[in-house]
Amino acid sequence: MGKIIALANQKGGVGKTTTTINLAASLAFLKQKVLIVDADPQANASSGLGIDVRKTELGIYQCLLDKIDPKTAVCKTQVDGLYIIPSHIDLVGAELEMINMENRDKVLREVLRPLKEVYDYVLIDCSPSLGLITVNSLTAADSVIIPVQCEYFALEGISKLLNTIKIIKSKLNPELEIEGFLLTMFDARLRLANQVYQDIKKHFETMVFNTVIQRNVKLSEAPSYGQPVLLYDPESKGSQNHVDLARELIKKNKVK
Amino acid sequence: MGKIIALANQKGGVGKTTTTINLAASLAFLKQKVLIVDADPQANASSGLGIDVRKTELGIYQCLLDKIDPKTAVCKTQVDGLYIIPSHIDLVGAELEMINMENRDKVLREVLRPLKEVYDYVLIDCSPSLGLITVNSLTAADSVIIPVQCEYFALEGISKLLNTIKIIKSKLNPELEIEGFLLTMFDARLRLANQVYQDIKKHFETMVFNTVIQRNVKLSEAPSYGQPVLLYDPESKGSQNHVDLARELIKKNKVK
Ligand SMILES: Nc1ncnc2c1ncn2[C@@H]1O[C@H](COP(=O)(O)OP(=O)(O)OP(=O)(O)O)[C@@H](O)[C@H]1O
Ligand SMILES: Nc1ncnc2c1ncn2[C@@H]1O[C@H](COP(=O)(O)OP(=O)(O)OP(=O)(O)O)[C@@H](O)[C@H]1O
Ligand SMILES: [Mg+2]
Ligand SMILES: [Mg+2]
Repeated sequence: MGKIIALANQKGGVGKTTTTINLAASLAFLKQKVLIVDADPQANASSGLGIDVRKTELGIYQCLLDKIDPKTAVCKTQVDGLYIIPSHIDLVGAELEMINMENRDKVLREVLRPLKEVYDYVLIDCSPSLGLITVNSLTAADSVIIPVQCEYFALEGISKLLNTIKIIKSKLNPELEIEGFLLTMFDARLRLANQVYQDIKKHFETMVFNTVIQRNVKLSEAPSYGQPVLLYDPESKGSQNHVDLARELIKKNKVK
Repeated sequence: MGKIIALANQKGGVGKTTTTINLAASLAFLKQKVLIVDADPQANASSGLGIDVRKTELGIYQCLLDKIDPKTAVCKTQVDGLYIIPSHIDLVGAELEMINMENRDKVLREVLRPLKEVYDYVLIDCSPSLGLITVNSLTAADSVIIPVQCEYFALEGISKLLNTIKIIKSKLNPELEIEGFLLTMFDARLRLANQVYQDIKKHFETMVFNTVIQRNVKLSEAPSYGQPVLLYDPESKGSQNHVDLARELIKKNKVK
């Protein structure tokens, strides 16, 4: 039985997509079978893995609204063991269309139910919002990874996100847990980054991943080649950090 | 008659709020009377100027939904000549509440109409989405500044944003112009940053501001003190860049 993990934070640009792509690729490298679900209309996870979203006919939009078999929307990637259900710009309209559906919060959960049997990990990349698609993602997920950029504005949004998670856990998805807080774009030379790191560790202690993702330009270059950093530059710090994260995640979940 | 300018880009973390706060403060420093409208439920522009959003009773939410006189929601800031209508977490719910309103796209335009007479510039900080509040902001605006982070994913979203602007211009706001593309977090040492810079200049030529905002840690430290960078560290590169931007904007608009 696979585990469904949402990558969520309504603060923009904190590393949700970068973590989704590179954690998924690292898990596949460690012989896990992994599916990415791109639940962001920007479709960055799809294009960051070389999928041309203008050419894909079936994606998450069709799974949510046309009720197609989700297995028909799964695409291969350049990484063995890593698959993706791509996004599409149309997804912007999906939220309005889903508003009047019955059980509108649980649509994605039903879509992913048959896929849980097939994959070890399903990672859902969320958009920078707490709208209906993100609520669907948190309702479908077993747990959530919260990427936190080591900056002031990123700290501010955490309490709002935790509030939303608490509401979803009480009303829609009692199983929802926090997989962990992940510090991203960390630059040890900056006082602010160290301050944010200390703050998060103090507040959330064991809920913070030991692995910290450091700022590394290879992580921002890789998507322009349609590759995870593991393929683009396996020796880079960015690559090592994400493999460490994958090992930490597997170890944490084996224990249970 | 003042000018209303929206800061918009659905890509997260590209510098919308940082530009709003520091461009507004720089315009005020150059003797302009400026109002910020915080149209993002994250309320980063409000907290970045020292406003405690948990304590403010009146803000943009009340202007849009309770139809209060917007002048009663205007707060002073630490900068002479700079005022703000703060945001509030409740704004997340506003989009759903506005869906069934008549002229739901033009609500903010009506709210801001009396304020145009009072201020030289009104800057609207948008959230990382193309939802109803951002549509309201683009419908109320005379022009839009598009902050573009010098990264690959930031390039990808531009065509979608330009599409949305075109639709709004044809259906809701024929006056809407692009004030300019603003390159943010530029680090001249990075090949990727220079590549994105060349791409944008090639595609959009004169529509790109001459001023480029460089990556500068003072810009990300300042909001934790509730100050624009002009007050926090006036000698910093971040401060100089935003004053240059303000001068360029004033010059461009004087000519007309
Ligand atoms: N550790 C890192 N080092 C350097 N650059 C990074 C790192 N992590 C992410 N980036 C870059 O920072 C930008 C923001 O990251 P990303 O797009 O993954 O964030 P996001 O949270 O998914 O954004 P959005 O809120 O728009 O969905 C991207 O251009 C990405 O390439
Ligand atoms: N030129 C810069 N140099 C260094 N840091 C910067 C710069 N511009 C912005 N930042 C920092 O980068 C982060 C993202 O910027 P900001 O929050 O302004 O973007 P945004 O587009 O408003 O994000 P959102 O999409 O969440 O609204 C912030 O933590 C900010 O302090
Ligand atoms: Mg993303
Ligand atoms: Mg912002």
